[in-house]
Amino acid sequence: YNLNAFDIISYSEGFDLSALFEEK
Amino acid sequence: MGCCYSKKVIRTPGYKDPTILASETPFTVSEVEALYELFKKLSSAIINDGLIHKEEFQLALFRNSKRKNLFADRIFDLFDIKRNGVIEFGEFVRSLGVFHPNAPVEDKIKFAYRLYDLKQTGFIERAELKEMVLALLRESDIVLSDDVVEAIVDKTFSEADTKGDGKIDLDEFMDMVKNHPMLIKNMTLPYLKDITLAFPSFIFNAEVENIE
Repeated sequence: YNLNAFDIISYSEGFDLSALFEEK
Repeated sequence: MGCCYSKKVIRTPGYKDPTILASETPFTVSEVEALYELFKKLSSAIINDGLIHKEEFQLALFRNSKRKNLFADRIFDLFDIKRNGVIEFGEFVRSLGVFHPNAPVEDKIKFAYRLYDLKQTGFIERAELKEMVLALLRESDIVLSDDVVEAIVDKTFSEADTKGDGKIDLDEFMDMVKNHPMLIKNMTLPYLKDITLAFPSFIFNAEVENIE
């Protein structure tokens, strides 16, 4: 499996802080 | 002769002088003031006390104050530098500074490393890596057999753990990120460069006259 575990983790929504800046 | 108008602005408990914060982070004074506008919005979403509580952080990230997420929890804990359960304005700016496009890559790697060091032992252990992969899979509804997960974790671990001592230390993690820069893609928020455009109202609340 040519996947890196850290790469997989980095796709978590919890890691995506750009959502902080979105209009609610 | 004094002016007839004096602006009285109420600041939140953790408010810090934007000039000081700008000197300690990649942000300009105007950007810190614009971040304050964002901070006010986030910190008043549920409890209007000028502090970001975990529920408010979750609400901002997921539009749901109850949604649990391992990585959001870890980021909140790292932003909460004083470890008092809330994020103050100074903590917010200093932590977001790491995500600025101009922040040193080394700071970004160190932050990601601390994030992944779930048990805060100073090392990333194999069990932690597997726990994080499983958490991501649960979150994304992707089903992989335990054998596949084990194989992915094994491969990553053997690549990273160059000293072969069963744990990934910061130096090893740094080497791996140097070989795979995309591993820290989420540590940069391009949006932070345009923060003053997103919150132009900072001009009306600014205490510092900007000459930048």
